[in-house]
Amino acid sequence: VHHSAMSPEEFISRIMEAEPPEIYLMEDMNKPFTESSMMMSLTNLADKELVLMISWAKKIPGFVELSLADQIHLLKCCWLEILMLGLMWRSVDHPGKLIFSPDFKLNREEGQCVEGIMEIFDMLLAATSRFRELKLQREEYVCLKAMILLNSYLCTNSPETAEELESRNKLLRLLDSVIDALVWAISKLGLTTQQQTLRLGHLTMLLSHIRHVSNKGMDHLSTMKRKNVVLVYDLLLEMLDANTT
Amino acid sequence: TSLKEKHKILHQLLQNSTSPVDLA
Repeated sequence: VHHSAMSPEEFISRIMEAEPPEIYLMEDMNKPFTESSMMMSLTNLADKELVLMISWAKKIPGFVELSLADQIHLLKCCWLEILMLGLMWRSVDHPGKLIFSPDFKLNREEGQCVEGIMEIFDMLLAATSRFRELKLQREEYVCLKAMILLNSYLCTNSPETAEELESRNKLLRLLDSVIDALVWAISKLGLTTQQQTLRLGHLTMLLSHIRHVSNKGMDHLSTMKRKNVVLVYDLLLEMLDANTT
Repeated sequence: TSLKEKHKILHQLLQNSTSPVDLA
């Protein structure tokens, strides 16, 4: 069934099924962390998650119908935002902690060992607290994640060729489906019409904070790489270079 | 540099029908 013919319920069901499995860092933690060991753990985990993220994106109804260039651009623009929203979701029931994976959980204070990361940890914890206040639901979370992916590149390019225009139109229709799905998910919560409108506004406004933290995180990772604190390789290197060149 | 060359791994993962979990 094409996504345009799916009910919001079916669409959400498909993106719930696309959710990546829980991922483990599977490293022996030598605490206390050094600046280098913490950065290596964070980047190793990110690299593993990125591979699963590509698989997740391909399972979002309609994503693989976009041009390959659009698929690449969308992923390279939003990958850190997606990782951060996933982190917030895992951490939402653990105030003051960041649950990077079931075997890699950090307190705010543990960020002290990496220069400049406390500021980012605090932003991540603040956004997570906001999701906690809003009692974010799983259905809403999966819609927001798909929205981040599909919205990431919208204001960066303007289509020129017929193929680009076709892909852009498909992308806009796909965003419509995701917005419909989020509206439907909110409508199931037993709120008044006004409360539903406000909730939609509050949830989508949080996306601008996530973009902001992601930009900060990208700058931080680039600095750590430049100073040789951390060795960045494979897919993560490709994504990082894409954002810094 | 073409998009394909600049994003070799990403391009491969997007085009590959093999589960990325296997590649990881």
